[in-house]
Amino acid sequence: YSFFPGKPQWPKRNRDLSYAFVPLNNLTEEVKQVFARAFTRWADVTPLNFTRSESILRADIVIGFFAGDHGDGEPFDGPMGTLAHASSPPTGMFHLDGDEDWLISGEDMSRQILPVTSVVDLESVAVHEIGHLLGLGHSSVEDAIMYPAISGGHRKVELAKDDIEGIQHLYGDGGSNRRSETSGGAE
Amino acid sequence: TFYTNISSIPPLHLLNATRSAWETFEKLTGCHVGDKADGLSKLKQYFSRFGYIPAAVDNFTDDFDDVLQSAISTYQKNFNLKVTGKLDASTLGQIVKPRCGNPDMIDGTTSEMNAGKKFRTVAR
Repeated sequence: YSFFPGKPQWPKRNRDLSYAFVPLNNLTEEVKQVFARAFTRWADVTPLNFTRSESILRADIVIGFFAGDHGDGEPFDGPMGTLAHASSPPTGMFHLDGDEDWLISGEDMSRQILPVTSVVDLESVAVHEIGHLLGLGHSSVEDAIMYPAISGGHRKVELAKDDIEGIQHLYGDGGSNRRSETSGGAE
Repeated sequence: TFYTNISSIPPLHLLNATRSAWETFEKLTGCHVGDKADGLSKLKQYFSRFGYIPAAVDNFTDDFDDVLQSAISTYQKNFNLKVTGKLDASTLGQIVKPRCGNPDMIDGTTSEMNAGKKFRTVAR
């Protein structure tokens, strides 16, 4: 696992984080639930909590879908290619490429290769980018959520050991009621 | 577009993916240092985007030079590929995969993925 330079993280006084969606996207409740599930995966192994807010002005994290050049100096590149990007703490910027075809899978499947390679599993990308929002960099462990690439049709949403060790290095494990350090991730 | 299950996904030709930005790189298979090939400048932009080429280097030519060879070797280390410094099929197969837009390296030098780690081999 790796971190951003200087190992930025959310301050101890701010471990109950709020997130909001850019209203312009008019996302359905079904899409928003995908992000809620993705946040829960990180909350399960840390002392962090995530709550949805309706105000992007007050939220710690703002999530939006944008196409092409969207003003942050990192333009998206059309279908496939770069899928999304997110900033390190405490900026809370999470952008996804509006030119992608996104698949909303059922929550029961944690790892799967679908027979279609032309759509991208939304929850897999969301879990990865939330890792960046919390302070993790990329990992060379192919099984890890923080591995930089994912093929169309692949679904990988359960945190691997590498991800859990990295995030608990930053925030601890949140106490016995949370999933312990040893569990998690397909062995 | 959001598809809520596999059966709702239209045939491939109706989807966006057929126009992936990086498919063109596959024609560079087999290139190595000393070659000149149309499209190498775009591949250098790719490596610069993900931090494998220092920001100070910005005149991207179609020459397969040392800067590109070094970027490829570091990329191969980070993605657990055989480190050849060449554009072999497995390396290009990895390059064209969709990915996160965040960089892997900082300015071509600093990484905490494989390329930045000193592997400690412990005699057991």
